[in-house]
Amino acid sequence: GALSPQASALLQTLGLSPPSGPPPTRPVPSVMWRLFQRGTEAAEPQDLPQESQPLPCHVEELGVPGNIVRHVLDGGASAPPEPASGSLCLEKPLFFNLSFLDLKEQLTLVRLELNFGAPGDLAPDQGWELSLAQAQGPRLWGQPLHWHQREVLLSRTVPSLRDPLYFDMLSLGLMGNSTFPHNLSLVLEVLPAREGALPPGSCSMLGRSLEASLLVVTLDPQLCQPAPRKRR
Amino acid sequence: ATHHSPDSPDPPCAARQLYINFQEVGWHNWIIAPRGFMANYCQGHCFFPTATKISSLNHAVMQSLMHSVAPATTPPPCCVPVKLSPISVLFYDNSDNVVLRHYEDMVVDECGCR
Repeated sequence: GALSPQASALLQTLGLSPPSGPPPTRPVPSVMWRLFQRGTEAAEPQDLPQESQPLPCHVEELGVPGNIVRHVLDGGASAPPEPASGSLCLEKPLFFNLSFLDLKEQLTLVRLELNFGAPGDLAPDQGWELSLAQAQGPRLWGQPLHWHQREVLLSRTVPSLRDPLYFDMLSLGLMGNSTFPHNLSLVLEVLPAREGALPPGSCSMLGRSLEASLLVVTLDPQLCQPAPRKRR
Repeated sequence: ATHHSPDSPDPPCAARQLYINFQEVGWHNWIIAPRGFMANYCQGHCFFPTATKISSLNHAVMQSLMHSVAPATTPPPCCVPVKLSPISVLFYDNSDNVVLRHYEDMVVDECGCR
């Protein structure tokens, strides 16, 4: 219901906004649980020796400064991949809504995770070539994907799609503090590294099992208090 | 919170227990973890000579001494947090993102006279 003035003031101080609907049902990713537990353990610095106390405003596990970590799912996950052109096995648009980014927050990590769901016996020693491109400009609805202007950001060959793959988007120079995009539109292309017939239906299965997500770490300097001065 | 009834005329400045339960403030649906946390608070007097035994600034000791000899001219020092710990909160934001925020200075570990 309506928030009391006290609750509104408290939420604003904590940089939180009241929920606008029923609680979401999405599961909490294991990486976020792990970071939370690490953060909670680190919050008991009293019983740690001085030199091994955690740095304030630092995400130790990820090795970057930060005090806000967000796990963002691919906004186009529910849309089925479109028929891949040419020899591509998969051509999948990925869309991330970054409108939550606040100018006073400094981006310190934007890590894309591609998890194909360890597709078991999908040609295990096939080898794959992945290409990630940034989709540019508006796309007319119904227009085939490959008509979409795109700029290739990176290409990588991987031996298998069994384990999750990580891409550091900041190192691609895609985002800097002055260029905060409100959303990130990418196109993922996957094709076998070697000729040879794939089991029938394996490419469409690949598209369905893909889970893409972004781990965004930012640092809000205002939330970082300077270390207390030692008492003279 | 644990309230200290004034059975002793001047309970010394110390941390008192205060547990904030997110369910009671209605945030349990979108705050994933923790369910709540021990925030604690400071309560008690900073009278002389007690103030000398609590982690107080030298000035606070002087002020408590002045208060003891001329209470009308100098108020006693204040009982405030002097050592605090951070907490991390895991919650859903309005775009269904799972967010982890780290807040400094959320738990009172120690009180002192200032």
